[in-house]
Amino acid sequence: KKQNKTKDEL
Amino acid sequence: MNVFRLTGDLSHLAAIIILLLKIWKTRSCAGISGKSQILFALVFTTRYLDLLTSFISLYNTSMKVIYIGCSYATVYLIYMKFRATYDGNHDSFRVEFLVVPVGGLAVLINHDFSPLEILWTFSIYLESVAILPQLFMISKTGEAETITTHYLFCLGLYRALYLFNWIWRYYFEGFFDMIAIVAGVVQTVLYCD
Repeated sequence: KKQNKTKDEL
Repeated sequence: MNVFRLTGDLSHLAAIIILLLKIWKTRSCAGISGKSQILFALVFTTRYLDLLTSFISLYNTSMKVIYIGCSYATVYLIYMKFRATYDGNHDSFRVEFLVVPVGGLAVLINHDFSPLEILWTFSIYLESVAILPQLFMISKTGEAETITTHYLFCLGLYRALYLFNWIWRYYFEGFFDMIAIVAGVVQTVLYCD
């Protein structure tokens, strides 16, 4: 399942 | 953004700056593993490719540029400018034993089989083991300069704080990323010694 991944982390 | 992530980023930035200044001021990279620094430069390069595609915030972009800039500057100082002080025969960790398995794992276990996602996953896995050559070198030389221990402490602290950040984000935002969390735990455990 696709986690709601946001690439806002460094 | 939460306090754990902010202090984590600042701790990470401090580690990078501490190392760069130490090499620059003492004009020597004795006791520093150039291989670890190359791995870190690779981590930042493969993780921050989205610099070209997406803009998240000024903070995010400027930190990424600083991380990439400092890591390449550190590699430059070690392998070019102060090459004479590089302790090559103690920096003998076989990094291909890290990069190849990590690369394979990134292709096998990821959230999405797209080039950018696989490179991001590769950078997450690689970051968790990138310090091994440095720890290996310290075990071989049997000593670490004080400044190096400060560097390692800040670097270890950064990912430990990120673990709290992920707990915070799971609790308040329902956000979690198992790949980052597992790699973060492995990374933090490695620094504990």
